[in-house]
Amino acid sequence: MNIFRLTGDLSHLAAIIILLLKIWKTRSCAGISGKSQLLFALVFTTRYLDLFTSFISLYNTSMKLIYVACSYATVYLIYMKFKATYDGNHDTFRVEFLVVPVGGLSFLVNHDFSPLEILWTFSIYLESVAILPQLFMISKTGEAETITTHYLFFLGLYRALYLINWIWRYYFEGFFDLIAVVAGVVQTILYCDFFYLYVTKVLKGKKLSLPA
Amino acid sequence: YTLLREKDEL
Repeated sequence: MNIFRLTGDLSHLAAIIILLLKIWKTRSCAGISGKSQLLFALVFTTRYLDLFTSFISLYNTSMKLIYVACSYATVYLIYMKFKATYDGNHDTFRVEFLVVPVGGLSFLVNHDFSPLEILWTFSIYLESVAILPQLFMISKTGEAETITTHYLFFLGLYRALYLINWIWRYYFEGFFDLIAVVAGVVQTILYCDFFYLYVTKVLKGKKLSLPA
Repeated sequence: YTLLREKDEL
């Protein structure tokens, strides 16, 4: 555990909590892509199946449980409790265009052809693109609430910090996982455009809106 | 690295 890994995890946790609180406090999930949240729930479910097979640390287990619980709670709020506020008309990204190729790729490119390992690989690939429905929704409506941009910022920051963590681990521990690193790079790149808008607009007190 | 490593990352 190094500082980049820890702050990455905390940044990830912050993102998840920010989103939950935003929906809970405003009693509305307007502007939030339910599809992205469904994909993240699927990501955590398929990745953390090792909760049943191996114990790494109390930290590891509790964080996994928190991530999974929060992602299911978020999906519940969007599709059940505050369904009336869900903006399904703008959440039109075709998720099968992500899930099917990612599923195929995880069968073809993995560390080991075993069920748990393929599901883990699937979750890594899927996480890298799971935010696309949300970004698509923002590009479609042309704007995002400021609190939603904070959520996206912490979510992007998390993977960027993981990249530094992997460089650190490569040099100091000889640890290197090509699948995680390539997917992590892809995931971080997807946020670059957003990071630019976040720094140039949101941090200067303006609302994030895209030119028509 | 070992192939069937324990996944300590989240």
